[in-house]
Amino acid sequence: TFPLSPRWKKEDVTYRILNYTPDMLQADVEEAIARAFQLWSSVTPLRFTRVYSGQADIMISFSSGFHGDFYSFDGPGGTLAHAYPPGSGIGGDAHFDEDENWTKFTTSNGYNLFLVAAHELGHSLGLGHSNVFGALMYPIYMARDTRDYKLPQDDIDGIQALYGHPKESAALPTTAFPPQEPTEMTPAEATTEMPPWEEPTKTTPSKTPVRPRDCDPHLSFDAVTTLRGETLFFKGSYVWRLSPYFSEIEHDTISSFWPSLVAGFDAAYEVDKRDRVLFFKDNHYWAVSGYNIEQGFPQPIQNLGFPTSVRKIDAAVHDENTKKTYFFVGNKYWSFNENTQSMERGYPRKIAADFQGIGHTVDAALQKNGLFYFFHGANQYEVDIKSKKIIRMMRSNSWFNC
Amino acid sequence: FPVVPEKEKEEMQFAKKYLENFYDFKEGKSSLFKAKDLNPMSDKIREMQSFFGLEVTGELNHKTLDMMKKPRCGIPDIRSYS
Repeated sequence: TFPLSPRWKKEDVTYRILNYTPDMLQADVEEAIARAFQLWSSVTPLRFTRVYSGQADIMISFSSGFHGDFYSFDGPGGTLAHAYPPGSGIGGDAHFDEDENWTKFTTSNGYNLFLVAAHELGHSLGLGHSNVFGALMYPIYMARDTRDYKLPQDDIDGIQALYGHPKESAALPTTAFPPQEPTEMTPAEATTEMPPWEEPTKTTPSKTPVRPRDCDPHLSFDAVTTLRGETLFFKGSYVWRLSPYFSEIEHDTISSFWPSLVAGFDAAYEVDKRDRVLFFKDNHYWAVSGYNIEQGFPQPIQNLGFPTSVRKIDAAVHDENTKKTYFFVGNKYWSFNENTQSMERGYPRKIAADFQGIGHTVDAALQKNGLFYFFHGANQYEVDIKSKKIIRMMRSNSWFNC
Repeated sequence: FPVVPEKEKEEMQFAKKYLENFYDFKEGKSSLFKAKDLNPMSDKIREMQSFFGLEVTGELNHKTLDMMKKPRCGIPDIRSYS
């Protein structure tokens, strides 16, 4: 609760919706707010009544930027909404940032109004923030399925500490709108035409259903790249993250970094001067900057200058000194000039012709500490960038201190 | 992920604003009883890391910054509106 535990001293609390967001139908806004109130009334003796004029205990509004209190909104993202503890005047009021995209769905393209309203109304009733991950009153927005949403126990404990338990006769909904479950829709479901990278026939199934052990002597990788000084090793949906900032290898999944990317990359490389990493899967590629996927992607690999006969890339590595990127396809490699964004003449060439001793395909490639590392199965070749000669051979997982 | 170097200053400003908004951080605020208050932001970062269950280092590492950048409610975590 807030300091001094402010609460409504009555069980009948009124609310009024002052205006609406244009992002949603008015009926959907009203339903989201009513459902949010119902969450709290179902576990307390409180009853909520909507009023349409005059002063209500809880005034609900959408606005952007400065909106008449000391806490201006900040544009898209960041702060989504805020609400005041019970009290007169502004007390209890809930404000929603109109610069956000409000939705009744649980998607990555907007914020679910029901979830945010339920949280804010918790403040309106006297609850502060909870540090219990998963609680409704946790301060961070977490998208989740709102069908049959139940108030977490931490929130129930909090609100009942202020208002007690519901009366036996109060089992019926007390809001103007009975709770209805909106139909959830994923962005993919909302799209009538499935984009090519999501067509089942073109998706390579994950190569590894279970994460291999770090020191598995047979461990191989689909792709390896640097990213802002860290090194990421990919296999199936899994990522091994080697960072100068932590002593241990971090284990992650591709979806935890880039939820919309399909797992099972074929190749990846970083152009660190542009703070950009390119990921390749089948005949498409994506550009990311940190966690953000750049707009306009995926693009077909033919946009880089590959003929249509090339259907996928095995590996890619960028040389920051020459600004060239080498793409490995079968037993050949191509050289791409990052300055001119075009393939160099005279390519493809046989890998073995220039990189003597590499007489096979390259699964993944990495440029690190001024050297190339070519991965093939459980083996890895350290290669001098200038002379293109093999310096030594190691296990692919030599980076994991096995 | 770590921030790109040219963004570091910008990120520090962002973190400062975040701590001012949600953790009652006031620049220049020092305790009479503390002889050395070299980095007043560290205490607030620790407070924030502790609240979110992050490793408490007092440093603005990438996990802390990532948490600060997540969309959230505008109510402060450790004090009430005044």
